[in-house]
Amino acid sequence: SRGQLFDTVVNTVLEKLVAAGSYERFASCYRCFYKLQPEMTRSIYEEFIFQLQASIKEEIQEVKKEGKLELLFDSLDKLVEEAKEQQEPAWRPSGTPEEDASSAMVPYLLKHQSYLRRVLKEKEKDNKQLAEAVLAGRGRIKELQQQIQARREAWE
Amino acid sequence: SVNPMAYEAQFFGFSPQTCVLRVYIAFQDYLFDMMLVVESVILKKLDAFPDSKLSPLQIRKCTEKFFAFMKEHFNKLFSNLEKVLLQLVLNIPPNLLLPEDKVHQQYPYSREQFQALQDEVQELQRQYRAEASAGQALRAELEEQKVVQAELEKILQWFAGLESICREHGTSNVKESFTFLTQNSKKLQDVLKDVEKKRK
Amino acid sequence: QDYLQTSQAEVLSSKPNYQQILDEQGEVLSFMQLVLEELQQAVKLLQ
Repeated sequence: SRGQLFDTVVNTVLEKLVAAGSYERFASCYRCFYKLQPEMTRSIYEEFIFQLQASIKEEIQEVKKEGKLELLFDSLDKLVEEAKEQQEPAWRPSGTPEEDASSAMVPYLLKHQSYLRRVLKEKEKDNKQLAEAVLAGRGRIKELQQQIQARREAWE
Repeated sequence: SVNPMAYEAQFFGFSPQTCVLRVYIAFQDYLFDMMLVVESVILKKLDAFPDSKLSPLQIRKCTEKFFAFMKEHFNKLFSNLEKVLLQLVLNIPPNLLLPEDKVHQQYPYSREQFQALQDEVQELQRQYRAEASAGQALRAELEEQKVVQAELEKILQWFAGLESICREHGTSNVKESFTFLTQNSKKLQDVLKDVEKKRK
Repeated sequence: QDYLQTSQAEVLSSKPNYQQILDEQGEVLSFMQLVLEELQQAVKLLQ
């Protein structure tokens, strides 16, 4: 897993670094002091190596904590596992954010489109009924006008 | 680096290079700090040997020599570490699509298709608004019709009232009654004339 | 303008002039007033 790989490579570098910075190498660089105090040189070296490893490991833990690396590595491992079947290269951001963002809008627009189609159809249906009522009302009024006209003519 | 690894940055929330740099700095800083500690400890130990003739400058040279060796070695080690981290740990394989981008897989819309979809949604919105205002206009006409219908029915009632008054007074057909009345008046006139003549 | 592109454009664009219809009734009523006045005059005369 990515988490283990991360720890392994970092620890390997630390081990190799410590191996490279051997006591012999240390004593040969601090020859003048080593001649004067060989035991002290040895204990200073050991303390140095212990502290160096401890503080680097602690700092790496800090980096992992700060970046939530464990969590991210695990979820990335899962995503990689899920994408195993996928042979083709996957989509990647085009580099023009507004274009990518707009196509991320597609499902909402499609949803909005089908919603609008539905409500428009309902509204047209309502309006059809309203129009029928209006036409009936107009017919009624025409009828009343004709009745009044007939009465008027009768009196005329 | 040539490859900004933007997609990885989208996933991690920081660029892989930043992470690698943090690791590099962790090693380098602590190596440096520890060297200074070693040097200060040695200098302190030397205080106990005043006739050792070892000067701080000499110790400093030793420190620089050991630090330079360690740093050079570390840089060699680190270039491999960087490769492994960037290629195997902090990278997103090309076939992997992040969950938040699934939408691009499901809806691979080109710019033109997207524009067409947007246009259609706008057209639908416009149509819906037009239908809604048409619905309001139709409702308003129904209200108007109620008023007009009421007025017309009132007039018809008035006519009906007029006619029922006529009926109540026995003149269901005004025209006939009027003709009858006129004839009667004429007859009355004739009778009156007759009477006049006889009287003379 | 909006209406002309709706499903009921035809109905909406053929809306009668209700005010004119009411005005016409006003004319009927004033006609009736005339008739009744004449009738009244005539009946008075006959009387």
